[in-house]
Amino acid sequence: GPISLVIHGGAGTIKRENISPEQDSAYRAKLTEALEAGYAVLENGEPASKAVIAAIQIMEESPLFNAGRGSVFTSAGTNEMDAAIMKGESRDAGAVAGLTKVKSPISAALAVMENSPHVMMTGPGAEQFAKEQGLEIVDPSYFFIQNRYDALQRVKQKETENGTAAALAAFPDSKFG
Amino acid sequence: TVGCVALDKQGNIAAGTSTGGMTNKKYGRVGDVPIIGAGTYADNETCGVSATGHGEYFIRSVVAYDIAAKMKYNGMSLKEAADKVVMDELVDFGGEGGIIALDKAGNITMPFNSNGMFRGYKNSSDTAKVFIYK
Repeated sequence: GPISLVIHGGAGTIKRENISPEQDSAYRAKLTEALEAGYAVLENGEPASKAVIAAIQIMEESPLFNAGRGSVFTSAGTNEMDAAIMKGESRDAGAVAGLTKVKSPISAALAVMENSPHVMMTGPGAEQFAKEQGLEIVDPSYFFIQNRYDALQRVKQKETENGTAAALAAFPDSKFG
Repeated sequence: TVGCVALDKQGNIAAGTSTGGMTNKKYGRVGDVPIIGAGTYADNETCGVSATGHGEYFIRSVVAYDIAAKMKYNGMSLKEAADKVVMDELVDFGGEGGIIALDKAGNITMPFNSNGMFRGYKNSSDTAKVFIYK
């Protein structure tokens, strides 16, 4: 049958005037790389779940996107990642939440789906499971990206200047703090 | 947040999503990504979906499953169901973001109600296409 692959790298206040031509090119190149990686898996006749992993891991390893290495910072100044995967033929699913040191969160979700009797695992337990599954564990500093950290500091500065309530009033969906 | 939905040669659909969450999120906050049916869903009979946006709204609207359910029980096409959920219901509810989805025939849709969404697709009849803005 026909093969098909679709990806996203996040949505939000993305405005043409706020993205330089260089950033625009970088995003398009990385999205294309992810598409090609996933599609190549499908062309080889391999399962859709494997193509999903291939495409997402390209984006997880890029600091351009809010996942894996490009993750934003929590109010505590840490990186906490979530991921999920699901297969349509069996409706098997796996999910992880609150990971801080698994290099590829989507691979942890896959491991939960394929190698555990559970659907979702969280926090230290999920990380212990990932480690037992042989997934790559990294120091949390692997996820540190300066501009993401600077973004957290700007939000905290607004809170300091205006108070949390005022910050929430301006951005009610941002759940500041 | 990043996501991918794929249809393989055997006609199987898979969907996945991975995220770093939200800047300045509080301890223990979990968004829609790992909530099966909210941010991620796949069913060969209907579609696969990966979402991105304000997670709390996507959880309360069970966005990904709702698109599949509209196809399954209302007979809607993928595009009709996705547009109804993302461009109508989610907007009325106040949730901002978008989804990518594909069905068993390989049809693709990528609606979003925010300013932009990094997105792209490739299929048997098209080269890789990527988009950012509206």
